[in-house]
Amino acid sequence: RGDTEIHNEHLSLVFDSATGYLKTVTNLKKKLTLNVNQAFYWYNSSTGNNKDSTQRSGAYIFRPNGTEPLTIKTKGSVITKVVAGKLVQEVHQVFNDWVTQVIRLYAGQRQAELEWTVGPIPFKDGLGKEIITRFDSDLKTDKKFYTDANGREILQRELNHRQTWKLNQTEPVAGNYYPVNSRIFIKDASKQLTVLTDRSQGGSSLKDGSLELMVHRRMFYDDNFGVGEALNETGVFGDGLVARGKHYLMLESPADSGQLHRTLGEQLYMAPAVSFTPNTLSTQDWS
Amino acid sequence: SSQRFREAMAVAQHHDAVSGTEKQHVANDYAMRLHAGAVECQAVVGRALTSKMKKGSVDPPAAQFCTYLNISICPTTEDNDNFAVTVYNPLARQLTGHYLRLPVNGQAYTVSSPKGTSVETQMLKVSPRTVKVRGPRGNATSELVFPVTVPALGFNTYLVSQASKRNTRMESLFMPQAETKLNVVSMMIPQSPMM
Repeated sequence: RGDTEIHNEHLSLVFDSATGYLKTVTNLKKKLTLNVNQAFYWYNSSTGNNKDSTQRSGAYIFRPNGTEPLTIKTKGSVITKVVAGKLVQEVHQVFNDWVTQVIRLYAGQRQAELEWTVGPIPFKDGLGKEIITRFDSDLKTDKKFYTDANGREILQRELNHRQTWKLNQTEPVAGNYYPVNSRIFIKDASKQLTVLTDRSQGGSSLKDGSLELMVHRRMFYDDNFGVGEALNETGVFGDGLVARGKHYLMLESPADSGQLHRTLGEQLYMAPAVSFTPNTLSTQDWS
Repeated sequence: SSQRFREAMAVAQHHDAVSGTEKQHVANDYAMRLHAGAVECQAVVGRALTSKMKKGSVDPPAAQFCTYLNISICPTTEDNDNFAVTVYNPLARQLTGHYLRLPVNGQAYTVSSPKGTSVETQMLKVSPRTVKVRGPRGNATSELVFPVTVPALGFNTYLVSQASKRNTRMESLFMPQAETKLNVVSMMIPQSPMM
């Protein structure tokens, strides 16, 4: 009946009692609390043609037909299960038939793990869908956000702005999307919210305190840039692909974040290789 | 065949593979090449681990890999009551507090560290499978979670036994010695072109 909370020695995550969405993140050791709502949304793809100003969304082009994403509609709380344990605590969320998420806190780890599962994206309504996860916080970010750039240094991005020319922004959403190869973050003077990805994705911050990443997409028209096919992967059963991946969320001070997200990034992108063998030996005999 | 992954990666440098703008049948071909390369790499890693573990005339069993752990599928851990887990750390510093999550079918398991000490574990239920799967379909009822520590550029082996079927002789031999430091499975792998 109340809010749901999971925590380890570093982080506390609180989920809203009515919606089941993530509500606050607290760094317990540094006493930093961030009000942050996390949920999934989808942009409806443009279905025009590239002969005039109604460019379609497709394999090459991300072009939503509006500036606001549509909400993944949920009924009541999305939380279906909470697991408490000494090593790992989990909150299971079901947003609808094709969007679910498990949020985990492992003992001793400074980051929360968000494992999302999206798909098969419905197609019977004929609407192209580009699915995002979005974190809306109370950070005062002054239109600034940060993404890594093709494996090189992290670059500051600014909403509707380019550093070296005067931009006439005609695409308020897509024109502010940037490649996120491993991480994206927003910050103010005292707090930094960093999200590391397990694969390259597109990401942006379209409002102050907001951070979004595109996790899956499915469209029904070719964008006329050469591929000659719509980006409509049907999978072996014909109903579409299911994508599953992870985001790693950190809330730290801006001063400490650089070292911490780089250390975590090394662990994620040079992850250990695990192999198995059936065994009938004791430890001594194995040794 | 040891070049297969390099060749697949080289092919995938094409801009269509990087950005995902290839036709579907080309995407399928890229995936096939990368998979074949990954399988070859697993064989190379398996041979390297075997050579490092070999003591005298005894050949250690061949390493098996599980590429479907993200959907709770691993035949070796699901079908065996006792199995060894070898973790190789490619980082140039010790890895601590890393958690393994293995699909299993038993109710409770004991995990021995390379030093012979008991490792804390947690069991979690696997959610009901709602998505159609082609090919191997996991039957695991639970996931076994435990932390591992691995030396820089080296490996550690953890032994996992289903608690209810554990050999009583093994239990009597090892439980009193839970803190005994054997420290022989953990070893450094010197720089090797193969690795």
